[in-house]
Amino acid sequence: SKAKVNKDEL
Amino acid sequence: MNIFRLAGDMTHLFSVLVLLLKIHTIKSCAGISLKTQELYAIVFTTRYLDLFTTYISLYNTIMKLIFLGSSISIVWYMRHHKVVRRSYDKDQDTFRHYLLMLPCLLLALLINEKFTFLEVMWAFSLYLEAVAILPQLVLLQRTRNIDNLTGQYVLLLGAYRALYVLNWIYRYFTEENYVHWITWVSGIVQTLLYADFFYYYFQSWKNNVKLQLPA
Repeated sequence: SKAKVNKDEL
Repeated sequence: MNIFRLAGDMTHLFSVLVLLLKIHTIKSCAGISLKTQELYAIVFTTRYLDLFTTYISLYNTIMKLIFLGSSISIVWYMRHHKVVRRSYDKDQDTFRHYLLMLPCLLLALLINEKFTFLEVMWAFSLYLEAVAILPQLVLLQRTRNIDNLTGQYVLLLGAYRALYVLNWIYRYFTEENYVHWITWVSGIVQTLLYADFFYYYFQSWKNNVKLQLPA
């Protein structure tokens, strides 16, 4: 599975 | 951070400033939907729960605190401030916004990135944000005279959403592993809700007449 992307948006 | 994202965040910030300006200096919230403002307060409260768990950047933390604080204080002003609350168009602002929350919650329980409390709340906040502008758009349509600040507020919110879509396109092509289906689909739905408003706003601007939406 894909690497976890940080939720860096507002 | 790319230019679309920064511009999106800044238009979002300006939209909040325009609204606070109207409330603080003119002491009026005429034409502003309390229902939409309450939904935004819930949206930011449920989305920014990660303030307690994940540190991303100082910018990120400060912006989250600004959006949380401003949305909650706008609701407080509209409900409790002795002058501001008198200008609230209560009889026109009749959208039953609580009915939007249940389907959003059910959808979040079904479609999320991971079945944990924070992830379900995060998905819920995105679904709810997508439809949170509806009470405001309905109120605009009912209000015969839309004042400049209210028009600009909605225009800035719409611009913020459109810039976020450009930001996602940019990131998709420049970053590896950047895929956020939930954010994208709900964000595009949200942006489309503004299309009609944009159309009438630019018509009124082009023809230099006061903004009025058809009944």
